[in-house]
Amino acid sequence: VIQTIDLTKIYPMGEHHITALNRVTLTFTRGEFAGLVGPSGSGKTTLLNIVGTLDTPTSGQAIVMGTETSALTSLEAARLRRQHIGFIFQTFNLFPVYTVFENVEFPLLLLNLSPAERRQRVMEALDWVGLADRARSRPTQLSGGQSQRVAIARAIVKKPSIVIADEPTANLDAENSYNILDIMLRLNRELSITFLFATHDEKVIRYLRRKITLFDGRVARDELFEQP
Amino acid sequence: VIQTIDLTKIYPMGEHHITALNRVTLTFTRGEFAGLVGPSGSGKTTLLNIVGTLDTPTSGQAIVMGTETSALTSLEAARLRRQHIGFIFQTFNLFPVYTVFENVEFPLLLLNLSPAERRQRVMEALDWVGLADRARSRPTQLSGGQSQRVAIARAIVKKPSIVIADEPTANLDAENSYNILDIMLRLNRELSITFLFATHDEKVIRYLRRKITLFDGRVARDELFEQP
Ligand SMILES: Nc1ncnc2c1ncn2[C@@H]1O[C@H](COP(=O)(O)OP(=O)(O)OP(=O)(O)O)[C@@H](O)[C@H]1O
Ligand SMILES: Nc1ncnc2c1ncn2[C@@H]1O[C@H](COP(=O)(O)OP(=O)(O)OP(=O)(O)O)[C@@H](O)[C@H]1O
Ligand SMILES: [Mg+2]
Ligand SMILES: [Mg+2]
Repeated sequence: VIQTIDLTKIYPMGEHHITALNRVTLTFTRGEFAGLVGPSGSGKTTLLNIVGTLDTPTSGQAIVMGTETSALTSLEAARLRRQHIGFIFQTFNLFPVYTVFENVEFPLLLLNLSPAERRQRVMEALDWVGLADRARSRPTQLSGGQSQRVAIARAIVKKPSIVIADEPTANLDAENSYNILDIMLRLNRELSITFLFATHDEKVIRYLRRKITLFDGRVARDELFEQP
Repeated sequence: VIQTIDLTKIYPMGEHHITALNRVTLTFTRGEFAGLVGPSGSGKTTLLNIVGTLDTPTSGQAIVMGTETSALTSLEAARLRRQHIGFIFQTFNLFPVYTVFENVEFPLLLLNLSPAERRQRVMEALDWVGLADRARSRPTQLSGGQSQRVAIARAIVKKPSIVIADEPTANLDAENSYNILDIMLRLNRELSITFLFATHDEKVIRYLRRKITLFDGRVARDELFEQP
């Protein structure tokens, strides 16, 4: 469902350059529950952005849902994302002018649903993250962890084929973290939604069935784990 | 060095209101290494913002370095902060137009230092957080954890009397987290700098000599720990 071949990303920086990704070759099949770990600056966000079609490689290929992404126009990439990908950003990226409800409803506006159906799904997603009572608030009225939970609800509300989650528990306490991981695991098992995380959180790492360690833009390790 | 008396913060929200802090009474002495823990939305950031003079209470008092903060004009509050407080924000709040070097140099501009002295201190702080080689980069060219480390360097570069750190390790891997905690502990022991954290991170919690648990805007627990 996601494949990268010799994926490389280089940022020019004056006389030097930064090699954020260095010939990364990985394959993810449908229904995986995988995560990228590694030091700060090792390339996790860069890799997630490229397989999420939000960024393009310097060289190499990213193939998502059978489509070679560098061949896409930005309009086609947006359409691929809208249909298949839910993205939780490391910096949340909520719309500050809209309410929590409207932020979470946004991905559903392009599907053929009645307002009542949309409302039911938004409230279900907000229930999952424990924020149904804040539906009318705006992002500036939320704590860090509440904002992160709204970003999570928005990414999973349309139950997309692929959820890309960049450090989704960074600002969450343990109870909220485990609650959200349980919900994500259930979506993964019941609907075969593929989850790809970047994380520093041991609590998340314990849930992963596959753990890929990045170091200096390269794959240093790729391990599989049995989960009960 | 910090004292709160019946500190209360209420946000009006249509027909309801949110009581972010509910009669919080706490005293912090010079040289403490203390942290606030508690669920997402329990009031940690609100309390740090008020004792950091970035926000005012609805009722009750906050007394910082002997000054009752609600009596301050916003100009006087800014002066108190500049002189005595270093702040690490939950959302970093770096200046995107300036370089990493300039961001970290900013708190030093108001002290009587030569450019050479400022440069020496900025590079020392960047060394502490492992980013001396990125001095010329801008925040948009940094990873999440690199941005967080610049925010940390900026808060400690002038070795202020009080450092307020709102989830300073949220986006950091273990090695960077321990490195930064060791540096903060050393500043605390050598210079009696008072540290007040908000955190969900067990790695940080293990370093604290005092752990205050917030729940629903109230102090639920206040515990002291021996540290080797
Ligand atoms: N401007 C505002 N208007 C309304 N409610 C607010 C506003 N700012 C904060 N709140 C609410 O106050 C409560 C406490 O928020 P605070 O940011 O202090 O929590 P926190 O303990 O730092 O949480 P986290 O661990 O998620 O960062 C939350 O319920 C939050 O939604
Ligand atoms: N626009 C850019 N220009 C230059 N360098 C960049 C740019 N964007 C990212 N980088 C660099 O690429 C490297 C990888 O960044 P990336 O954000 O992928 O790291 P990460 O593994 O997600 O780190 P973290 O755990 O801190 O979030 C870092 O060294 C970063 O500074
Ligand atoms: Mg990242
Ligand atoms: Mg907070």
